[in-house]
Amino acid sequence: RVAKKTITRSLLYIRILEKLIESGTHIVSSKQLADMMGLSDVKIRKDISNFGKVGRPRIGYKTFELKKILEDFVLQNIVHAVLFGVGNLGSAILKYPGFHQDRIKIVAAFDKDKSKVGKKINGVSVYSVKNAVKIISKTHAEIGIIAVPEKHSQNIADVIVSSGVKGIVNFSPISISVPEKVFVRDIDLSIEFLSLMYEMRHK
Amino acid sequence: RVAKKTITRSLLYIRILEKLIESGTHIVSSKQLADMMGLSDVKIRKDISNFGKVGRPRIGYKTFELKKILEDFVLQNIVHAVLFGVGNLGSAILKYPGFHQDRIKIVAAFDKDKSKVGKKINGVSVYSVKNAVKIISKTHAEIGIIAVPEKHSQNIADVIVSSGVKGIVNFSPISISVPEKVFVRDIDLSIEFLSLMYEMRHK
Ligand SMILES: NC(=O)c1ccc[n+]([C@@H]2O[C@H](COP(=O)([O-])OP(=O)(O)OC[C@H]3O[C@@H](n4cnc5c(N)ncnc54)[C@H](O)[C@@H]3O)[C@@H](O)[C@H]2O)c1
Ligand SMILES: NC(=O)c1ccc[n+]([C@@H]2O[C@H](COP(=O)([O-])OP(=O)(O)OC[C@H]3O[C@@H](n4cnc5c(N)ncnc54)[C@H](O)[C@@H]3O)[C@@H](O)[C@H]2O)c1
Repeated sequence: RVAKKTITRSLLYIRILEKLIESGTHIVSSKQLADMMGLSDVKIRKDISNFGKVGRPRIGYKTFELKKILEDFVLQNIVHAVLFGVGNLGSAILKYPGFHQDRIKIVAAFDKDKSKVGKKINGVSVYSVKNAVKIISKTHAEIGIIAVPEKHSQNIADVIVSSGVKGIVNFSPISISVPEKVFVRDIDLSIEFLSLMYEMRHK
Repeated sequence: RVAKKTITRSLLYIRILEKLIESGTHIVSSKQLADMMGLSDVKIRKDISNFGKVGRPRIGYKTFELKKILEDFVLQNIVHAVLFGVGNLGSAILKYPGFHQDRIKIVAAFDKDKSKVGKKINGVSVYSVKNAVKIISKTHAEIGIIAVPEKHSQNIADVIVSSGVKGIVNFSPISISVPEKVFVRDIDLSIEFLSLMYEMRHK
C-alpha cells in the first residue's frame, strides 16, 4: 500500500511535469524536481522508485514517460462525482474548470430549492434531491460531495450511501456517520485557518 | 509544542461542547465525548490532559468549563484575514457565516476587476489590489487568503508578504515561495478528491 502522502506528491509531480512538457522540456533530473517541489533529492528518488524502473541515473527522467507512468499509477481513469447543494460553495465548485483538468467530472447536481432545479451550471444539470437515488443509478458516480447546510448533511450522507456510492467529500463542519465500507473525507475550511493561526502563534 | 492534530480535535471538541451546552447538558464524560467523536476514550483523556487539571475522574467534565479552557488554549482571540480574488471561490468564502462563528473575521477583500472594486459583500469592502499594502497596514490582518487564478498567485503572495502579513492560506493549485518566517497552508481541493479516490480503489 503506497502512503497517501505519496499519492498527493504524485499529483503534484504530474502537474509540474505537465508544465515542463508545455514548455518543451524533455528530460528532468530528480534534483530539478526537488528544487521545484521544495523537497529533498532523496525523497524524490524514493517516491519515483515506487513506480518501478523509470529513468536513468545521472541523465534523469523523460518528462513524457514519467508523467504517463504516474498517471497510470494514480489516475487510472476519470473520477465521476455528484454534488448535493448548489449554494455558494456548491456553485463555485460546479464553475471551477480545474476539476476537469484533474480528471474529476461532476455528472449531476442536486438541490431542494425549486428555483435551482432544472437549471444547468457549466454543463451540469441540477435535479431535485427527491430523485437523487434514481438519477445516480444511471451514472457511474463514485464520489458524493456534500455542500448543504450542516443540519441536512447527515440526511444527505444517507441518500448518498443508499444510492450505492462509496466515497463522500463532506464540506459541512460536522462529522457524518456512514457504514464501514464507505470512505469519508472531511474538508473543514475553518479548521485549516485556525490551525494555521495556532501554528503562527506558537512557533 | 502541542501537535496540530490536537488543535484540530480541540476545535471539534469546542463545536460539540457548544451543541451540548445549547441542549442543556452540564456534565459530559470522556466516554460520551469519545462516542460523539468516533475516537477512543483514552485518546480523549490524553488530549484533555494537555490543558491542565480539568474535570474529575468518574464524574466527567463540566461542559461550560471545558469549553472555556479549550477556547483559551486554542483561540485566544479573533483571527483577522484579508482575501485576494473575489471570484467564484472568493465570494463563496465572503458569504459564509460559519467563519464568523469560528472567530475568523475577513476585514478586507481585494480584486483587480474594476467592476468588483467598491462593492461590499456580507459587510466586507472590496478594494483595488493596487492599494492592498496601504489598506492592510490599517488592519490587524494576520492571514492572507489567495483565491486568484494560479498564474497570479505568486504575485499576490509577494503582495501579502510585503504588507507584513505572516500567514497565507493558498487555494490555488500551485505552490508559492515565501521567506522563511511566513507560514503557508495549501488547500488543494482536487488533491483531496483524487487521493480519496485512490484510497477507495486500493483499499
Ligand atoms: N461557503 C463557504 O465558503 C464554506 C466554507 C466552509 C464550509 N462550508 C460548508 O459548506 C456547506 C454549504 O455552504 P454554502 O455557503 O454553500 O451554503 P448555502 O446556504 O449557500 O447553500 C446550501 C445549498 O444547499 C441546498 N440545500 C439545503 N438543504 C438541502 C437538502 N436537504 N438537499 C439538497 N440541497 C439542500 C440549499 O437549497 C442551497 O442551495 C455548509 O455546510 C457550510 O458549512 C461553506
Ligand atoms: N472554484 C472552486 O471551487 C475552486 C476549487 C479549487 C481551487 N480553486 C482555485 O481558487 C482560485 C480561484 O478560483 P475561482 O474559481 O474563484 O476563480 P475565478 O476566476 O472565478 O475568480 C478569480 C478572481 O480573482 C481576480 N483576480 C485575478 N487576478 C487578480 C490579481 N492579480 N489580483 C487580485 N485579484 C485578481 C479576478 O478578477 C476574479 O474575481 C484559483 O486559483 C483556483 O484554481 C477554485
